[in-house]
Amino acid sequence: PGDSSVLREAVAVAQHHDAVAGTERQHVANDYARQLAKGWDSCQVLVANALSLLGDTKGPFEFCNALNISVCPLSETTPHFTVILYNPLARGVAWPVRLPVRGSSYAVTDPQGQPVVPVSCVTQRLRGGAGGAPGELLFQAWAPPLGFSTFEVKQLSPAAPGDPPRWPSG
Amino acid sequence: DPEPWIENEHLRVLFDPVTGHLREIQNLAKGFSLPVFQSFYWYNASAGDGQSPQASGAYIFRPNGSVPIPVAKRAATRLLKTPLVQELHQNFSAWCSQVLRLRPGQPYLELEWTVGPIPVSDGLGKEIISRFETPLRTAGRFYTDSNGRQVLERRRDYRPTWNLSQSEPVAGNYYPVNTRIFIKDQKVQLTVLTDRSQGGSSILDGSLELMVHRRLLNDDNRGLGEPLDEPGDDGRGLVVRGRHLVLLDTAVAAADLHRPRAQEMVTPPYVVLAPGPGPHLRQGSPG
Repeated sequence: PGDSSVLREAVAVAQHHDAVAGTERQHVANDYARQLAKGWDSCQVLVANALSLLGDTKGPFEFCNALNISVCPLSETTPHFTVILYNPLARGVAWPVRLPVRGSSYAVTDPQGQPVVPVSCVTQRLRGGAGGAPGELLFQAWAPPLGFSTFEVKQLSPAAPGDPPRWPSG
Repeated sequence: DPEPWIENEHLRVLFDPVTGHLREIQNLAKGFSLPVFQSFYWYNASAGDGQSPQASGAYIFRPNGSVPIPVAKRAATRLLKTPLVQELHQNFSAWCSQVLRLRPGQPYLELEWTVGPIPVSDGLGKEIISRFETPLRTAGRFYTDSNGRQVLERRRDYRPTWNLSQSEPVAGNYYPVNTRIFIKDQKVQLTVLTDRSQGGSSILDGSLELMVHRRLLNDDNRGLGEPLDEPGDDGRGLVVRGRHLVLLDTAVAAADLHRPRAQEMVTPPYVVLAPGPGPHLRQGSPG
């Protein structure tokens, strides 16, 4: 069962001026982070349950919390996956999706089953990201107001030769 | 590249071919441009001095001088252009880099900065800023938001509600920035959106700056009893990555641009992945 009260409690505790201003001792800051992370995890179970209900599926969902350093185990290792974009705003948005991948070319289809073009694969070498994948997949997604869009991604060709797998450092 | 640049249908961004710094932003839709220089600097955190024993610490920002030190005089750069993104990678030092990005359809320049671990082996605490410099005649005025809502005019070395005798020429002009800071003249406005709360100011006319990271070596004597020296998991110091969105528009139209962008910055769409064909949820519609 997912539970949003864990995060609500953690955010309530973090209303303390120390948490807001960063004037707490290090071990206290670490504990605020620990509580928030636990709350985050518990909310992700809640979101996964909601997605299962909406999609009549029990499929596992993966939340890639480290996309800002190009780490996402599912997109790095799976040749066929789905990207679900949830839009919390009250207006439709177009949104760039950028995922670490191992293949060198991919096909992306939009919620209507149409191909999304263009799709770009760029080498991650430029980024020096912490992820293990040699490249990044880019495509333009969109989502309706307060709604979801699902984009299906299929690898068309394996990693470009000579791209050694790079394991996350640290 | 003799004249490195990136562009999309809204903006063209030029870089200095020698130093790799941002040099100019052109608003293609409205046909005007603004020379904009941006780089990273650090204030030397005070450990207390003859004027006051007050050190820079978790509660207190007190640089020991008004002129920040450049992280580097130039950046090693790489250019990447694809149909979906044009970006210039800048490497200022082992602990300071940035990617400047333009994507089709996005009327702003994205700066993704990565700072840390801040070296302190020289025994100096450091407060890292990203500073933008332009020729705008701002007469000491700049604007910062309050909790993402009301924007207040700030004026250097001045307070609207009492006669300020300024004792800290830098720290005394820093204000909280939760979502945006901007400078403008009668015609043009340069706005920078933040993805988290930061300290910000305009220490020189035509410039604005945001503090992105700090690492200090002294307690500031406010009861904490330890310096703000976050070691991070590996004990070498925290590495922080964040984003600034830079918007250049006419002063009259600027709010139309920064308000929706700031909403997207605070509550962006959220990606969830599923293996295989995944669930068929209530379908989205283009746009």
